[in-house]
Amino acid sequence: QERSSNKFNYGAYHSLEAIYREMDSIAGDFPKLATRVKIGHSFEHRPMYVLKFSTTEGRRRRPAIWLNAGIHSREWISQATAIWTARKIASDYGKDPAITTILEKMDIFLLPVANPDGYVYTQTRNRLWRKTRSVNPGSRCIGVDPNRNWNASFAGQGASDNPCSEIYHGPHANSEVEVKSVVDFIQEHGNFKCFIDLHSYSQLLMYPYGYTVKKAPDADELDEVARCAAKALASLSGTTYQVGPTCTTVYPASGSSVDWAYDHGIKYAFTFELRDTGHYGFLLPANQIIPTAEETWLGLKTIMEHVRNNLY
Amino acid sequence: REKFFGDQVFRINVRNGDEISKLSQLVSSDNLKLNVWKSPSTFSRPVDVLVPSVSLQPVKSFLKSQGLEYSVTIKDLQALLDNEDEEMQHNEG
Repeated sequence: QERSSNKFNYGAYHSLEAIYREMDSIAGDFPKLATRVKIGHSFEHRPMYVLKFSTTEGRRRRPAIWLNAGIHSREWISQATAIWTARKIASDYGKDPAITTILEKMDIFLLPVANPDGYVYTQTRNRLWRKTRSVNPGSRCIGVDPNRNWNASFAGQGASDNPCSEIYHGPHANSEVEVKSVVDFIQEHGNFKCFIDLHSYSQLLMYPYGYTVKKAPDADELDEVARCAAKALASLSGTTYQVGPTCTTVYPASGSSVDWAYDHGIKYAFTFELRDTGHYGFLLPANQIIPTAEETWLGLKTIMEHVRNNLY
Repeated sequence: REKFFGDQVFRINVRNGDEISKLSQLVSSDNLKLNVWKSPSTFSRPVDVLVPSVSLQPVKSFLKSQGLEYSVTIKDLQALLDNEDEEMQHNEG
């Protein structure tokens, strides 16, 4: 009775435990579609859970989509959007033809909190913490920027070798166990076709590359898909997004998740910078969670439908 | 828990590479304890910086002396955080 009454308030920010409980609840409410899978642990040994949405019994590695959120812990709207999206995928399957046909051909993996230690730290000690909480030997400064730690032009431009910097890339690629857990899972699976990373803020929809101004081989197609997605997103509340390659849309950034995915054969790789454009920044009020999640969903669906229609 | 009483977020408009390098010099100074929310980039995007209350005056003087335009997007960060916290406590209850 409790499950069907579902007390989780999607219009509010939640603790890590509450998010993990809700993931479990979604898996319990939709046992034939959703399973909560532990893919690894954080530096401080918190579990890293993804929700796997699959209409098969996992017999084989179907083409798959990875939805990543919360890699920068202070960007709370990304974790909140992700858990809302999880419930949306499950409850719309069998009702919304788009998501139904996507799930009939592909699996979706959703990681709402890619940086659990950082997220807990923002809720207990410093709301503006961005990085992981790993210890840097020889330095008093803690943490690595988990979106500079991937093996994509690692330690290149747009990252710092100073452990006290917010964009510190870490001692080596995948040094952060949170990053390595995702890399190992995706490489072991071997059949991901799409990787989408949710961040905030600025209202941008970007695609590779971040580590170079060089044009990605599929840039024209990715640009077209991103513009369609931004248009769909804007159709709900008029929220306008800028579209373009990371490096020239916001700033150079080496070692990012999306560049790594693209360079490892995951063609449809996108970064969302969600609301807003700076009025509240990372402190987006909770009353904007659901409007943000609902508009983002239209953009995500546009991308996922394109992937479904263009499997490679 | 870290408190941010009186801290403010400045939105600084940079128009060229020279202004970006001046700003990078400012944000990298250790003693001002600035926290960059949106980094300087060469794509004429505004730069958002969290300025601790103790650094407000020196930062304003620097921006003025360099002719850098800015606005204050968040006047009291702690007030926003208190709202958020209160709401979370209420919701957890």
